[in-house]
Amino acid sequence: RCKRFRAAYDHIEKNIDQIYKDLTKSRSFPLGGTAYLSLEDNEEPYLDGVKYHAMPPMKRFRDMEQLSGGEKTMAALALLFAIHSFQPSPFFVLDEVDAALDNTNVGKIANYIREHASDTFQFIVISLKSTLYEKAQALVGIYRDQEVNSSKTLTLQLDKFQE
Amino acid sequence: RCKRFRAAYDHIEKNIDQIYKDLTKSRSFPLGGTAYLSLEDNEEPYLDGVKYHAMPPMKRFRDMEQLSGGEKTMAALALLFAIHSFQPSPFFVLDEVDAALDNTNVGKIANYIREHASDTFQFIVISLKSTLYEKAQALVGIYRDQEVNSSKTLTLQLDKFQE
Amino acid sequence: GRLDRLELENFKSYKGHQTIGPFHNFTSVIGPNGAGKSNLMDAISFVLGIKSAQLRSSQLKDLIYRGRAMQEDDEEIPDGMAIEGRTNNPKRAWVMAVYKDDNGNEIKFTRSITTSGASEYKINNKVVTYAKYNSTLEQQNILVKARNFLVFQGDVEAIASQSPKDLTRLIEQIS
Amino acid sequence: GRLDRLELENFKSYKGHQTIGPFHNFTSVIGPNGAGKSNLMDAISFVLGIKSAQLRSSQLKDLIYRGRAMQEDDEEIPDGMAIEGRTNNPKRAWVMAVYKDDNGNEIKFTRSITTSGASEYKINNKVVTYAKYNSTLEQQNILVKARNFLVFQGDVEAIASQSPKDLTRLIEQIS
Ligand SMILES: Nc1ncnc2c1ncn2[C@@H]1O[C@H](COP(=O)(O)OP(=O)(O)OP(=O)(O)O)[C@@H](O)[C@H]1O
Ligand SMILES: Nc1ncnc2c1ncn2[C@@H]1O[C@H](COP(=O)(O)OP(=O)(O)OP(=O)(O)O)[C@@H](O)[C@H]1O
Ligand SMILES: [Mg+2]
Ligand SMILES: [Mg+2]
Repeated sequence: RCKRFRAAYDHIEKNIDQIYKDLTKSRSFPLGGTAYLSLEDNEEPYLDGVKYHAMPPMKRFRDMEQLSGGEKTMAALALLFAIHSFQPSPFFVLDEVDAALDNTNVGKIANYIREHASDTFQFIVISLKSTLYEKAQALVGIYRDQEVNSSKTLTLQLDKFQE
Repeated sequence: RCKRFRAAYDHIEKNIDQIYKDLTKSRSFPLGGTAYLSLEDNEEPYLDGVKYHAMPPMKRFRDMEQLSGGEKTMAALALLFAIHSFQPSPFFVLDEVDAALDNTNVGKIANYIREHASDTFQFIVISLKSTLYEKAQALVGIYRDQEVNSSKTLTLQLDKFQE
Repeated sequence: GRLDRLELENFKSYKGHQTIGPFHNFTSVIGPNGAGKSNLMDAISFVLGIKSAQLRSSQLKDLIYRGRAMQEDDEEIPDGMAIEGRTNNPKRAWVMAVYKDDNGNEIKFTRSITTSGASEYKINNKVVTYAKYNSTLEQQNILVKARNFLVFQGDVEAIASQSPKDLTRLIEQIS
Repeated sequence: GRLDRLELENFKSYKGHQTIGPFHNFTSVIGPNGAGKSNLMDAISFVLGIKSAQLRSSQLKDLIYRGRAMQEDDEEIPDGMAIEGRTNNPKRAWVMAVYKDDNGNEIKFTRSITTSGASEYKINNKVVTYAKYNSTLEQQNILVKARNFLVFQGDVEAIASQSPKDLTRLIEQIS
């Protein structure tokens, strides 16, 4: 049990920084931010707690609580993707995770998903922001059919229209 | 005490429905939704609880918990504005209240604020969505000055540019 | 493997029988407020075995489509009688996820709500126990207990600031 | 009345002395993630007397601008000595709200954090008690206890689904 925990922890700890850098790097900060895990009590890793730290580019180390709404969202997505790298579930369902993100960060998430989506790693992403959904391969449009008082869906292939 | 409570309650109860209608009416639903307050225990109004009910246009009565994220946001803003009609604080500060709203609803909130903002009712609204901030009279732009590791602000009058 | 499509009947705001999909590698779900986007995520979560409390409902019956107003009490109309223009609310609902494994074989996972308000689980139309249903999902690396692959509306920020205990438990569940 | 402008010194991510405003009838605050928009709302809430726990900080000292990294322990450098390129983090911070009442008179509300980490309240540069400060705000219909006019980031939906007890308390506070 302890060995398996350790293997998961080590794997995530090794990958989290690069994933967070991929999500936070930009023209002005080509290196991106820094993220890592730390164990509160080293002897018995699964008895105590795993602490997650993320620092946006050019910001000093601060407690996760001091991060802004958008900064926390980026840190959270990096953690989820790092966990996935150890235990790859076949698909992700994300419901308006871009709500607190500015347009630049929405673009970064959209690019990351587009690059990583594959036959074995599917993304189903609910979003209100065109910067995100225009990058998808297909759209499922949901509308309310008032006549019958019911939700209905339409599917639209985007692949054909994207250059 | 009971008399003052009653006066506040009656005033808000009288105004909430019209405010909610103003926020939810549209071309397809010119009447808008329905909102009201109810008292859980009529004898001692301030002993028990005031329940808030809001039903989006053309939807059946349901528990507030069943409303979607965007529907809850519209109901919440209607309640805040109704409370303000009884006890008019001189200004409101709203931090990304439009995060869960689709573009149509963001537009409705922007119009409502523009119509109601005055010398005695000021709005300071933090937003990431252009549909909202382009309706403001002035913008306060905040940026990070990396040289000195500090937040800085710029002010821009929009009034001049709007037709 | 991958999720190919979803079929559902009378689940939340989706009346009658509907098919949703096919899902691509990157599919985005869009639509106005209140249309039924989160209800679609609830359908996916429900069919995987997630409890109704996580699906904004206090009991499974709340997940069955309700067309008529709540106030128009169901008890008034005897079962089977349809009053002019007003049909009764359905008493059953189900969701089926059509999944394709790495070899391209289709596995159909179905969960339904029976008239008594309990759950029934089927794999390829054969009724199975919850334990068997869940272990078949786990073979596809779908760990419902850990749910590291589902982010419900409004929950994303909390993932970054969860307590060390919670984060440890999550890592424990995936290891 | 109305809020005309804000002046602050070393408050959260705002280094040194800065003036923000003037505020119009409808002013929108914009900027990228992490720029300092919510910190501006925290400055407005702070100057009105809101406790630090509501401002994402465990103690008042956290509200003072910190330029250098937390890890570079403040204790290492004796007070007053500036190491090459590294100045010390400031020990004080204050925010002043310039308010104009209905007759156009300016009232300056100032709240500062002293070196000992306590709050100090001033009206038009004269130190007053918190009770006096708050009652002057109440005369302008600014009820800090009820806070029906401040909606912090992420809180809006909860207003619609608050419990009947909370809603009753809110109505009680404004009546
Ligand atoms: N059992 C049910 N039968 C019929 N309608 C239901 C049922 N349960 C919930 N609903 C309706 O579904 C709607 C909410 O849908 P949902 O939460 O999926 O919206 P959404 O598309 O996610 O919107 P948003 O963009 O605001 O988050 C509510 O208006 C609610 O009345
Ligand atoms: N005492 C302090 N000194 C210096 N910087 C601070 C202090 N407290 C918080 N910060 C910084 O302020 C930043 C957060 O700012 P804020 O929450 O205002 O962002 P925001 O503009 O609201 O962003 P978002 O759009 O993501 O909500 C954090 O990066 C944090 O490091
Ligand atoms: Mg939703
Ligand atoms: Mg913010």
